[in-house]
Amino acid sequence: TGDSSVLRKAVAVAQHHDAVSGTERQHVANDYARQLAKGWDCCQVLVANALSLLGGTKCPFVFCNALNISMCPLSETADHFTVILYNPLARRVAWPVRLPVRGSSYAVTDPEGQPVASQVSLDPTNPPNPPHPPLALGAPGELLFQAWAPPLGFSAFGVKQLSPADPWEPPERPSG
Amino acid sequence: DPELQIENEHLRVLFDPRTGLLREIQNLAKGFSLPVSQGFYWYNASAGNTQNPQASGAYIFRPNSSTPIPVAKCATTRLLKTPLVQELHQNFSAWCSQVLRLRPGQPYLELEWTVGPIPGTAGHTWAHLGTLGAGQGTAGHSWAHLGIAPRSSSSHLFCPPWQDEKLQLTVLTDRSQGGGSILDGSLELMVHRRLLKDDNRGVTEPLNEPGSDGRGLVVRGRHLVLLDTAAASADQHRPLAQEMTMSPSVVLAPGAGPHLRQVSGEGLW
Repeated sequence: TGDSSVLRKAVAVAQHHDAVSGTERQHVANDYARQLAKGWDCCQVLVANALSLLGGTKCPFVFCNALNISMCPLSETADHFTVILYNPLARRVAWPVRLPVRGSSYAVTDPEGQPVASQVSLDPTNPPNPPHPPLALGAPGELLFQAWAPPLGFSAFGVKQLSPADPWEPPERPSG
Repeated sequence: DPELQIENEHLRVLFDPRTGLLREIQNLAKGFSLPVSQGFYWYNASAGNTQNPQASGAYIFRPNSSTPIPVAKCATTRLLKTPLVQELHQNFSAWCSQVLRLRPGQPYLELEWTVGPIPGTAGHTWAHLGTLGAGQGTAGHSWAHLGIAPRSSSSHLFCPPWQDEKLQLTVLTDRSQGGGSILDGSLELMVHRRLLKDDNRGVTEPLNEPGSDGRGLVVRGRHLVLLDTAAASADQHRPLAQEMTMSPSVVLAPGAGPHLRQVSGEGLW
């Protein structure tokens, strides 16, 4: 069961001036982060339940929390997946999607099944066979496309790999 | 590329070919431009001395000089131009880099910076700033006596008029950051800091977040920069600030995923 009250309580606790300004001891800061992370996990279950209800499906949903350092096990290994965008604003938004991938070309389709312009930009700091382990052990390339979502709503984009999968397996992930 | 620049239908952004640093932003739709330099600087924090034992801390910035030191006077660069994005990658040091991006249809310049882990040396402690110097804008009137005050969402610099229209350079932050306009025409935002000495204000440990591997935190964030007339700026930066604060969340599903046509608000409820 999903439960948004865990995050609500964690955010309420983090209204303390220490949490807002970072004037607490390290172990207290770690505990604020732990509570927020736990609240985030419970909300992801809630969003997954909502998506299952709306889509009439029980398929598993994957939340990639490390997209800002180009890490997402699903997009790095799957040759066919769906990207769902939830827009919390009361107006339509366009949003650039960047996902770490191993292939060099993909077909992206919008919610109406129409093709969407996309490209894979190879990240030279993450070559397929890195001479030295880069800071973020990510995939060799990033899939870019411009997505959009309706007001207070979802939209789903299909992604299919076109190029043969380059021989690349995600390295062991650093824990944490 | 002899002319180091990126552009879309709204903006052209020029870089100094010698230093690789930002040099000028041109608003193509309205036909004006502004010389803008941007880089990463650091302040040496105070460890306290005989005159004043107060060390820098989370409450008190108190650098031991009001002149920031550049992390590097030039950056190694890599230019990427594709139909979906034009970006310049800048590398200032082993722990300070940035990507400046322009995408089709977006009237703002995105700066994605990555700073850390800040190497701490005995006795020295550093606070990092990304700073923007724009023309001869007027110094911001900071409301805190220290001149450095929290910037929770955006900062503006008013720049010299163009055809009697006041220009405005707006910087949107994706989180609260300490910031100030110390010198006329400059804007400073603190993106990272690391202190090795307690400030004796009760916490009894320095503000030195070692991170999970003990080497110090690596921080990545974004600043969005808009250049327009002051009259037109609010229409641009207010919706953008909302999108930064309440950005769409991305969920993935293997295979064809759920049959979520484009479900909109009314359809949802």
